[in-house]
Amino acid sequence: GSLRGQDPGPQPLELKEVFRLFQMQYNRSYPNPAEHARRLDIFAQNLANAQRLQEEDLGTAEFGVTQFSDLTEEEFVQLYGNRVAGEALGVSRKVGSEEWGHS
Amino acid sequence: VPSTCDWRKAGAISPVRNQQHCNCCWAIAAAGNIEALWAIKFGRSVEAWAHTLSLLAPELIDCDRCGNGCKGGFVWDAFLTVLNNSGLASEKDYPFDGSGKTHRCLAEKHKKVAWIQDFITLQAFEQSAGRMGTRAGTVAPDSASLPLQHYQKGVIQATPTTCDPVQVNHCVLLVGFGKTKSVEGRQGKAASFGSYSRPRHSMAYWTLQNSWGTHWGEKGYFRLHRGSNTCGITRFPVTARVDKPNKRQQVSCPP
Repeated sequence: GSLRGQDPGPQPLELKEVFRLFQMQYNRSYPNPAEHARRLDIFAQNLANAQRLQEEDLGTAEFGVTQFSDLTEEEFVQLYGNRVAGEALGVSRKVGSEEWGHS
Repeated sequence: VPSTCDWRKAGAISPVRNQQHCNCCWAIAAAGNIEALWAIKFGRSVEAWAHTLSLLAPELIDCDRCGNGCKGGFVWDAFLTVLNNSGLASEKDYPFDGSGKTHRCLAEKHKKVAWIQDFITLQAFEQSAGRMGTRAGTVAPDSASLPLQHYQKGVIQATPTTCDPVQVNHCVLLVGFGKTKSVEGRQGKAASFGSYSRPRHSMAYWTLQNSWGTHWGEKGYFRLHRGSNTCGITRFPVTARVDKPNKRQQVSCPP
């Protein structure tokens, strides 16, 4: 049973209910209605991302609502990611020095 | 090399930590690696050492050579810090507050409870880590973090489009490996998506400890497919080396 053609995904009311449950489970509150609406949009986008991951995963993993579901990818990486090792080490640059004229 | 290995069962793995507002996965992974190696080499569980060992990250974060450990860092820098400070103080003496702020390095003020001899980067990780993991303990590899934002459970075998194996931006702790049973499932899902056809064959996986608390993933852990460099897990696998002191008298060059 794939979701494709069978389950259209959360509908608006359903989505709000799922979001409300998420807020309860992870003790999330937002300072004003505008922020609440913005986080709801992000939450919906994240559910879509999770669904895409689920469809493309070749293993047995399950993706869905987590404690990070109200964060954008950028916020998530900023808050919970790390420096990208390859960039910091310079390993993505060409090895060798132009001054020496050979690699 | 056995088909499965789980250092948690030997009591060698310290509890899952929560980095909170501090980007210190690198320090937590390094500390976890050292703790496990000490527990394995000296034959005592981390729990038994809780009062003396339970190293953590605060010293690594504060004493990082860039002095800004909550803005990210690298496992090898953590090991260099341990080598430069001649060891690590215990978490009891040097607590972690998770505020995201670093403090002045206080390493010199505290008694050292653990140290390392060296650290190494593993080559041919997916072949050697099993061997290393079995004999020597844990490994602290890097991984791409994005799919982990939405991960609930199971074995991730991502494609390069969903998890870029080059842009590794998270550090974790390898604690073991194994194989799924042939019908490990996606049934009974509540807040995840549909029941897709799942692999009927068994899957080899790495078991990794994350630093986002026990409410994330599989009680703070996750599993990555073993053998396909999923999420770039093979890129920067580093481990400390902890050996028993050499009791042989040192021989010096005769005059």
